[in-house]
Amino acid sequence: STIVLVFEAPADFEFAVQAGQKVKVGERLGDV
Amino acid sequence: IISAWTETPTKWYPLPLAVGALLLVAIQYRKKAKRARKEVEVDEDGMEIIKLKGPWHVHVIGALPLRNMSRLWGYVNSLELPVWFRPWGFRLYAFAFGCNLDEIEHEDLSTYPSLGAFFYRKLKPGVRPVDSAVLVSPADGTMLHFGTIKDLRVEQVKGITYSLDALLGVERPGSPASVISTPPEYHNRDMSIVDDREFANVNGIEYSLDQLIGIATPTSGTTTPTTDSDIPLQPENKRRSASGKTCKPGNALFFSVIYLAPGDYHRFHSPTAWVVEKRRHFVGELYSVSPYMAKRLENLFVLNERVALLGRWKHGFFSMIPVGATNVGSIILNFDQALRTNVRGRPPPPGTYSEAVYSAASPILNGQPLIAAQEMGGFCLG
Repeated sequence: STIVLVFEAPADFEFAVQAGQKVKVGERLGDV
Repeated sequence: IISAWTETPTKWYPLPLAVGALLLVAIQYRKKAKRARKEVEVDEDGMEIIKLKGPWHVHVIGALPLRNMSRLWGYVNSLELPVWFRPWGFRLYAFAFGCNLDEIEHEDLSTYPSLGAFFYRKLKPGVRPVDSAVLVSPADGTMLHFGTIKDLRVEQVKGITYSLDALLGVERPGSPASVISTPPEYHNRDMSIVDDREFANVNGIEYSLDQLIGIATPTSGTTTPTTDSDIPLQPENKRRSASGKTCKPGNALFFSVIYLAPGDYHRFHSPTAWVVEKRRHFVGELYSVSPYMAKRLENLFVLNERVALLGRWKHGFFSMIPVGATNVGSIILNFDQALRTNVRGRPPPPGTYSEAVYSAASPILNGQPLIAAQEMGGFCLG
């Protein structure tokens, strides 16, 4: 199964993860 | 070797004509196939026609009765297991798929009656601390891909894209949407005004609307007003933009894809504080969504059965799309008991969906408010 997020954010929004990285519920994905 | 390299005479001779012709045909075929993969076919309304594209083994998989297999898989895994077998069986499963048994709610494995129940296990309170960032992970899994959306195309893997409109569905003016009654624990009618600020009660915790979504919508139920200075998401075809809204100046559209492997905790949580205004249920196929298939099957995420949850957060449009797969075709939403996925029957053409709105959950917020990391639902076997 997969979860896709699509969202609008300020252009300076940055993801705090790398492709292929393991993530867990509540972990930081990105911030402005 | 040196003498063979230097002393062997080079003898040139012409290839047979048939070999040359075959080579040319093969090169031409590859070029044509590559062009066909990049071309987007559209219907009379200008909408992309979604169909199975990929190498031959993808077409073989596509010919299998995946939906029936998924429901059979779900039925088999809902069968009650003998109590003596459960701890052994679930420990073996946990070992094979890397589940951490220290963090599950019920340490006594014999309390899970079936593999399906174990698969949909809950975690102990507090084992997943919530970061203070504006966007947190909605699930345990692997971040497959992320980035910005350009020209309303979302990148599935490098070089392969699919249409955002196809993923989220386009607005259908005049088509009726059912109003969903949420369970009592999700009701959000406890609005109060303290010091000129409105407060909302979400599951017993009080939040100001500023905290919750940054803005409050009018009680009339209209959508967030946009200004003349807003930048259209799709200038040439604004009417059919997926979100039905515009992107604020200085904003951009982003996407991320998280893959949940079979051993992962399979409930999903809210990735931020937002309001879910509507859901669109797309009944589709149930291909595997493993990274192997994502690299080979184009339009995978718009062919599969999925539930697109559309709403808003403090920066504008926000959506979350749980996508089903062969082994986990059932998607559950805690606040939407009317939703039924992976039911018997032939799926309608790709792109068609049934829509429901959550305006009854909170008349002031015009949708279902959720806070970061709040449990929303999950994926079940079959």
